[in-house]
Amino acid sequence: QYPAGGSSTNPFL
Amino acid sequence: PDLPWVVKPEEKMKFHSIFDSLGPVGGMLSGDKVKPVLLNSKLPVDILGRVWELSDLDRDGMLDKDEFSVAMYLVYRALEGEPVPMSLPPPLVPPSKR
Repeated sequence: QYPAGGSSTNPFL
Repeated sequence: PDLPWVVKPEEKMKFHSIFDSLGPVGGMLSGDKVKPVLLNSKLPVDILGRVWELSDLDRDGMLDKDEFSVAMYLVYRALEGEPVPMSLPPPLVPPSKR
């Protein structure tokens, strides 16, 4: 799961 | 002035069947389901990261069918040697998200 907002929604970062 | 989506109907069908085979939940695929598929392309991770940025139009960390089709389109073009753009050109934005 990735929190909304920010670059953390990108699984490649 | 509706631009035709650059993803051709036959490509869209192919991408949609890949999408369905990955087990979407509520019509969405999470990043951890999409990631191995994109990694399969053997493209560099920084390129795939940009593909994700361009595809996840609502930045929710999940791809719906149209967003996934954009991602696959960019990966296929990249494999053919075309550079991945820094921003999504209007014809690549799915008609449902303009």
